[in-house]
Amino acid sequence: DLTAKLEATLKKLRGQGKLTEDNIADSLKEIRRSLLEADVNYRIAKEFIERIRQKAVGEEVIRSVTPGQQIVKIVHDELVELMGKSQSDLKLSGIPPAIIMLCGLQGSGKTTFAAKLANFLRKKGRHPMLVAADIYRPAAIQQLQILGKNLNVPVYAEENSVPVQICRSSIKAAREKSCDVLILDTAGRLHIDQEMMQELENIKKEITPQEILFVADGMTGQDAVNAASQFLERLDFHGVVLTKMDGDARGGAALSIRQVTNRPIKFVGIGEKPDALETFHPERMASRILG
Amino acid sequence: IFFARKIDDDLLEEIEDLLISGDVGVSTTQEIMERVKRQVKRKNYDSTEQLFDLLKTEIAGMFITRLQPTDLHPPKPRVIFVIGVNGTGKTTSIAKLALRYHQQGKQVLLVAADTFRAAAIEQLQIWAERVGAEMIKHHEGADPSAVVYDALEAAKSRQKDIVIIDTAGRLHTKINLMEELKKMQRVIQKVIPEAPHQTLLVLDATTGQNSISQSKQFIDAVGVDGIILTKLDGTAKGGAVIAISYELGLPVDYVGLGEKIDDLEPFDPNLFAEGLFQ
Ligand SMILES: Nc1nc2c(ncn2[C@@H]2O[C@H](COP(=O)(O)OP(=O)(O)OP(=O)(O)O)[C@@H](O)[C@H]2O)c(=O)[nH]1
Ligand SMILES: Nc1nc2c(ncn2[C@@H]2O[C@H](COP(=O)(O)OP(=O)(O)OP(=O)(O)O)[C@@H](O)[C@H]2O)c(=O)[nH]1
Ligand SMILES: [Mg+2]
Ligand SMILES: [Mg+2]
Repeated sequence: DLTAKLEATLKKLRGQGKLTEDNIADSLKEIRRSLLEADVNYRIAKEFIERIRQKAVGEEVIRSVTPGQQIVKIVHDELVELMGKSQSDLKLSGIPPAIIMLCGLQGSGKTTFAAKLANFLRKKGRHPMLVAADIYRPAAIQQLQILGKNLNVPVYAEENSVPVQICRSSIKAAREKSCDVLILDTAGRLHIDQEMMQELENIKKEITPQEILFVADGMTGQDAVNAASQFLERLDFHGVVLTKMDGDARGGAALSIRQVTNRPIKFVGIGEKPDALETFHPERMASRILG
Repeated sequence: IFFARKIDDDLLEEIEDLLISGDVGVSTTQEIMERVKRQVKRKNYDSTEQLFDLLKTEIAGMFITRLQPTDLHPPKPRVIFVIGVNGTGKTTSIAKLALRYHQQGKQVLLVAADTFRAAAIEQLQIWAERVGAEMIKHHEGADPSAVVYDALEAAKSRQKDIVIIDTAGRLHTKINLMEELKKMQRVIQKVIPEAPHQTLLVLDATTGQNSISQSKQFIDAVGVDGIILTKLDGTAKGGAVIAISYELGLPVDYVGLGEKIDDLEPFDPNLFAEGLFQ
């Protein structure tokens, strides 16, 4: 683990009074390596190491811990601070129905998360309706309908229609069924697909969702910043969902996405079932990234 | 970045960053850079064109290429077992493979052995109809091994050339799900002793270093013959496959370049290496 690796590079700290540029240089290299292996974007890792250097240099060497532990604590605390407070508040006030729009790359877990979100909101006393706005993927509508049926949550769908129209009609359907939250499940798409990104912009413009969530796969590597920044530029989303975190991916994408978008990670997917949802815990995420 | 520059430490560092940003990974990047630096010194390179060609050659050379089976007497049916973690593109890739075989005049049978995920069977059914391939399915919640058993018996009696088995996405860390996969493999072997003739692991190009961990676990559980690397039409480079091919000995057989049924290409290591630098 990182502490053990750092101990080797920090032997020279024994008997030293302060952390200096020189005596932590090797440690910083080791930390950078660890972050890259954890899939933190390389630019973000560089900036992060710079912050650590500034925080660490000049610090007194604490006698009650090992030098490795001291540096790891600086790194850990900085990671926690960067990833922001644990907050999963959704903007759901105003004239009902409140509208939440989900977006992201192909296969990131949007449809599954839509069901999880419906489950979560219902437990909080809301009346959600799921909206099947993916008209492209074979059996996407059926997938959402089955998930809705299993949860006893209504699903709005239309045959031979287009996403903007489906979303617009769902508002009336929600009011008729006294549903106070709409969850729009959209098709996965590439951030470089102009037409498909335009479709999302059109939905946002027409439907004005209160909350837009970017759903990202927790195993995403260096590309995380590309997709996240493009989606942010086009949609200015409010929050991020990180899925499939029940695997063993270190999850460096969490830091990369947070840094490049400055948006909070609101939820974490930890399984395939509708109850496999957690709110984001920056402490846990920091420990995981550090391995 | 190679245009009209001299080969200095700055350029080498930029190349290193470029490889890292392509998900090549720290140790593989170091290996590539060390080889390249040695060659640059030895051959006294001074032009960036030479450097670029050297990098491409080195990277392309790290891929294991599969020796094409001569298939004078191809197994009938040839059984292809498709596995991988959730959402990587298995079902879509199977549709693409089915089309290729169909276009070669082969009789293809698809097996809907993802009995877990909502509408997984319906999804494959739609693709089967588009390709013109038959499909064997049970109901949602059925035992996937039972579906496989029935499908292989049907493939034999109906004289199918190719059987492609779609499985549920599963995280490689879930022991019970990996056991389920092993059981499916045992059932396949029972019905057709030489099968599965090809086990393909589907990896998502947007995944980072976790692809390596996935590959190791799937190899350990059921063995893997080749990789399908999907979503290479995005901005992700899929660089983790270099380590997977070089260190784990897995060839990359195909790349997925989109969501349509003809968006599948055989893997070309030279094109892949070039792609890392675009
Ligand atoms: N283990 C695990 N699997 C997940 C999680 N979230 C989603 N999945 C699985 O990931 C796969 C893809 O999920 P979907 O919900 O279909 O993904 P999507 O983003 O809607 O896909 P597209 O609509 O095609 O873009 C499915 O097999 C899900 O069961 C999670 O948190 N953990
Ligand atoms: N852009 C792009 N999208 C792809 C590619 N391959 C698959 N997809 C998309 O990725 C999403 C997931 O594809 P699936 O085939 O359902 O993936 P899967 O591995 O079968 O998913 P599970 O069975 O849920 O584990 C779908 O939206 C596909 O259209 C590809 O090569 N490029
Ligand atoms: Mg979906
Ligand atoms: Mg599938």
